[in-house]
Amino acid sequence: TVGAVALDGDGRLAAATSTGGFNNKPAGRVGDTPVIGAGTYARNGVCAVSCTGQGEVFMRRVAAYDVVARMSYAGQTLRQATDALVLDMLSSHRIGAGLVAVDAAGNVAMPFNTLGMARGWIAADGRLRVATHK
Amino acid sequence: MPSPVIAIHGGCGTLAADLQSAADWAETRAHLAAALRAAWRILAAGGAALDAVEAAVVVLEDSPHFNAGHGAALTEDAVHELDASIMDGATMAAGAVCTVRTIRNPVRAARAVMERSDCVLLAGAAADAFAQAHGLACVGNGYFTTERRVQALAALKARAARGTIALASEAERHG
Repeated sequence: TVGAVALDGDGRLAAATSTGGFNNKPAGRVGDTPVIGAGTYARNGVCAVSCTGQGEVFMRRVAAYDVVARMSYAGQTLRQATDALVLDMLSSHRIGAGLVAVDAAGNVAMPFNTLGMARGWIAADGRLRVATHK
Repeated sequence: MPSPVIAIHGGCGTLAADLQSAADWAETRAHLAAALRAAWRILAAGGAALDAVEAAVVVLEDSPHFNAGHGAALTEDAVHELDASIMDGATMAAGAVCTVRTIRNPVRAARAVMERSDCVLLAGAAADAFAQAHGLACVGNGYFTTERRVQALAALKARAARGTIALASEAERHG
């Protein structure tokens, strides 16, 4: 699975995700990636989220939207909301999970509970960074 | 107004070092950087976040190193069924496709669904036909196949035949 989140100079937020699913998956199986609110979500003024991991749990937990809800209704920061989702909630299901998210102020969060996640970001300083492991 | 930002992922998992050669790891990182640059060119020129995320995902779909587009995992029937979505936080518009088999860049089809249909999600052969009707690049299903995925499927099926699939690693299961 691959994904991207962005904040532009006019303050607009967007998210996109794309996947092949998983090795040997049943024909017709669909995971969280194409389900808005599960694998992908964006709301101006709050944040944009793109998820990766075992999709069934992300769907049942409406994971991408959960980040937006935690920030909108519980006043959590991006970091608090994404860590709670990935490191607490999804980890309790004992599944591999990760996401990238950016909020309206340009803060970036990229938590994952596996040994690695291929990821990259360019923030306000304009510096390009790429990483694969912790 | 805030400074632009782009962040991307290429999937999470064991990312075991022995799963790829050093050259493959280097190319994986190079393709991540290329995806960031494709998005940054848009953002730095005052472009929209929506265009930036689409551009970044297209680069990753075209890379053989990620489980999306070219390089995607194989189903139990040894074919590719791909899923993608996109969402514009400014308008709350969204588009998605699932179980498509012939769309070279599924994220572009997701955007077409968002902008040129009344739907949010289109599925299967109808989504493939929608993409073709809207002039998106279409390919044979084999375009998405890489040797690495063929071997991964064969390894998991061999485990199933031996009755040891429960011992399969995360990497074997998900790739």
